[in-house]
Amino acid sequence: HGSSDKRQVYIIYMGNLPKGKVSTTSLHTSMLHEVLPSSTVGSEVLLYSYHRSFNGFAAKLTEDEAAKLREKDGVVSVFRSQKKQLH
Amino acid sequence: TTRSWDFMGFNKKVKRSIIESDIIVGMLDTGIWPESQSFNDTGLGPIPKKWKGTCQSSANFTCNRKIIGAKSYRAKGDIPSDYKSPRDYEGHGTHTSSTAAGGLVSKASLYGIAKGTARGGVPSSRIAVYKICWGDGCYDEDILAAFDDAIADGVDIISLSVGSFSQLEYFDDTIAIGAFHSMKNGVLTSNSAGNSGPILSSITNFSPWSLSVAASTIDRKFITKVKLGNGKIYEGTSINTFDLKGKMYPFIAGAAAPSTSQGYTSEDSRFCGPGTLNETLVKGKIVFCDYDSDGTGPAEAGAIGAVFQSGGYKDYVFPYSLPLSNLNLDDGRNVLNYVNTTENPIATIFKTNVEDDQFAPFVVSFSSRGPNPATPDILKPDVTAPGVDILAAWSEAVPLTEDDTRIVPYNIISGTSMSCPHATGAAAYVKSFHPTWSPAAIKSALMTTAFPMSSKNNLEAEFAYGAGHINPAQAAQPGLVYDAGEIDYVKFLCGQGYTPKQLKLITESNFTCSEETDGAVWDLNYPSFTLSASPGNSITRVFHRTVTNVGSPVSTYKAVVNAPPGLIIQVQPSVLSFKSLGQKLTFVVTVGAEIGNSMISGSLIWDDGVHQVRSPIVAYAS
Repeated sequence: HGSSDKRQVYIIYMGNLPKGKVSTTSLHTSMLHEVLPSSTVGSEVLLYSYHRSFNGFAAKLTEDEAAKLREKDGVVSVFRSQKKQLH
Repeated sequence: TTRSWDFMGFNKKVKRSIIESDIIVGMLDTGIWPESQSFNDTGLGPIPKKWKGTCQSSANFTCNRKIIGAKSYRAKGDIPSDYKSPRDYEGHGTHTSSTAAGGLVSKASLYGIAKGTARGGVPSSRIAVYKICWGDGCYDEDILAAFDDAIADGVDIISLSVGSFSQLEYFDDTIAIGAFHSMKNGVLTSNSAGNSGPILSSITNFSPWSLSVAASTIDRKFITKVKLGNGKIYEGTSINTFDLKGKMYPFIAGAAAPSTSQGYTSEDSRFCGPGTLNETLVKGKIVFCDYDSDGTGPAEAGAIGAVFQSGGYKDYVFPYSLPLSNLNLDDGRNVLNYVNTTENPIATIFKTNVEDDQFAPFVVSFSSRGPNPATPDILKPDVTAPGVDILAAWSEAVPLTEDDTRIVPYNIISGTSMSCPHATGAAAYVKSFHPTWSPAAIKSALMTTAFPMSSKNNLEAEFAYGAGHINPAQAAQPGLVYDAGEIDYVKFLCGQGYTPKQLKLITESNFTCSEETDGAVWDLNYPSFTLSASPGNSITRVFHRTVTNVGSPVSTYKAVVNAPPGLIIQVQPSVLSFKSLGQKLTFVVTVGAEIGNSMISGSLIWDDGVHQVRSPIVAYAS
């Protein structure tokens, strides 16, 4: 397996919460299903669904899956999770 | 903290708002030690009705009327369940929380050092804890989850003393993203600037919608004296909590005590690294070391104390697990000469004394500097605040140093992590008087009322201290504010190169970028003015600004300009006449600069005789 097959944590940032009665978590799961292989269960890779103050999610993805999400409508940015440090 | 608030004129008797106890400070950090006296809830009323958060209670953690909410975040499933609580097993979060919002605790000290009444900036406020950092760091997914909750929970301000190892674009950085949405919801995020100074452009939290805080000294320095057998006394630095009661001990150079059985020579042992010293030769003695470290080597070898010689920065100090003093190179050379030329050399190390530092405040060496790496024409950091040798509450789950077993309720540490919660406390204080003010207005109040600082002690000038040193008492009465809202930041983001598709997702307004907004990042209604150009060039820049009257209903402000050689500053109009509170007036600042190869700075002050609303003006070679 190449490095692009390895799952890493990515942040998918989508801006404001959608208007109306939309289940944001369902939206995130649905987006994941569109890029994940059928053998992978979305709930296993979804770490957080951000839905109280803004829209986005964190998931364990391959580089290819992250690239596909980056091209989707409704996505502001997709980037690898980093570890930050105390100051 | 026992000194820092008084140092900036924010004394115990400062006027307090009756709604200070309704202010909720959101602390994104390593958790909290709830049993600390700093978080005692005696005298506090019911939890504010606006609070919508939760408390992750367990057998080992409960909230009270001071700590009204607490939750831990760790997506990686590698933390034992016993530790997955908001309890602080590191110390950092307890320290920052007590600095921002801790109650009054008399006779707080670290083994008698820095003794006084410890207090936070808003002692009556409430604390909401979001534990995002663990022993191995703070992960982006957890940080963003905490922001998502904190904003929705109803906190009034967010304090985050954490940053990246690298510099990221605004929407590739969870802290900038979280701070953006907190701004949109009326919540200011106060961020540490970072500890990568004094290298230029080393700042890591620099989004214009957050407050970026540098770290500076207070008028307190820690002196640890070393007395030799010849009667000479040398002044070093450290936090030496041990009292040898003046008893003299045999003194040996690390170079004379190599652990040869482990293959080390005197060239190794002179630095006193762990394992390099011969325990038999060092045990019960004070050892002289050619380099500064955490003292682990001498401690492991059984030394009674250590004297370090170092040419490094000496503007902040640490506690150690044994008596220790850091000498400068000249004094170190003299002391080493005594050790090497004296038969049976002896010495003692005294407990640390606290003395006045007449040079304070200056920005500490490690504090990250500007200019802003993403937007060169927005000044960063914004302000500086006390971040050096700050005494505040500590977690009793961790020893004072890694190498000892002593548990302390208060500890002295340094970092922009320590300055950030000072600014948080000051911002919360302003908000307690002006609960409807926007994050930008609160930030403006802190910046325009800041004590001016001098480039004499800070070569990097505004890139070290921004608008200056926070002045919390004055910040509640700024006179004028440079306000900004979501639409202003969206215009800014047009100039920053974000696409209409991206901007449509982050704003509810129907704003579209235009020629007017594209590239004009400097027209964000910011309380500072910055222009960059290539070295050796002259440049003229026109800044458009709007100020809102929050002082006297009827007032007239005159523009007072401070322009050093190489800087031409014109303000039109030069007089602003207000007829009501909340009235907004616009003006234009035209700055011409002969930049050369460095930076030039001046200022604009709007003065009505009562308020002096000061903004730095910086021109530099980019």
